[in-house]
Amino acid sequence: EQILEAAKSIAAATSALVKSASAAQRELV
Amino acid sequence: MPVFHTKTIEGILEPVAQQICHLVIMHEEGEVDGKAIPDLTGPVAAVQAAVSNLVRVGKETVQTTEDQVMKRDMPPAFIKVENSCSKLVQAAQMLKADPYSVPARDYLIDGSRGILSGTSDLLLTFDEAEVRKVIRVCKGILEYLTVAEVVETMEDLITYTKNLGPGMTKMSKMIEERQQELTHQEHRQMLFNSLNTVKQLLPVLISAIKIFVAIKSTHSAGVDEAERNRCFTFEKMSAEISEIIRVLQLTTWDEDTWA
Repeated sequence: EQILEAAKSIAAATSALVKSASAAQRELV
Repeated sequence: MPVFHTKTIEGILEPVAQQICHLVIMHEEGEVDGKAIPDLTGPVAAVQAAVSNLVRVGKETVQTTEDQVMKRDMPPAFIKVENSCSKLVQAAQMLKADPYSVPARDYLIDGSRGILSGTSDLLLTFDEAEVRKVIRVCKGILEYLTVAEVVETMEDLITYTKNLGPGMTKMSKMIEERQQELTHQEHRQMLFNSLNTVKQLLPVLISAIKIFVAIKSTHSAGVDEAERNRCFTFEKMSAEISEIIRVLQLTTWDEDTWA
């Protein structure tokens, strides 16, 4: 379970990062 | 879009995979006159903390597990995730210096992809270890089925049935849970069919042994026929459990390649 929880938090953190990076690009597109 | 092997892995990684895909498309479309990307130091630090946590938990798991394959396969996944995280840190630093930096965007995308791929490798390694636990139970049942050939008295048959029952229940439960987890419809169906056949054959095997024991103990005619019948049922059950073991080890990639 610990591994799954740790993987979930990586996925969430990466999601947040990609979201912030995409936010800037979205205006353009 | 990658196809994830189990629903658990899919639930964790699918959203990120979608977003990275989206970012790549935007990056390619907007590459020339892309807008400045805001300071990502904060979000990258959060990824870094999550990566450290995953590696810490993973290393603890590697320490405590007896599964030698997992001990071997997990460390490379840690390295992949840590290296990818370094790329994200570099991307954040480059973007802080130059928010329009195209190399920084490449680092950002490579790093995100690497995190996704490394986390997927890690989850698959963990999942394969879970599958090996199910296979160990299946192999235990396979071995115990061979005992059917030496059951020659009713007392033996009672003992045999008492021992085989709980093992079969445990195996069925583990396979049914595994079947629910798989994203590959064909694999699910194959497991379902084979497990059903095994469940149907169990009472047939017990009665075949019973008939053999009864005829043998009264020295009536037909012992050979009863022995052949018992042997046929035993072999059919063994073949189905071997098929279950084969399907459990298939990954989505195998099936597609085979197709």
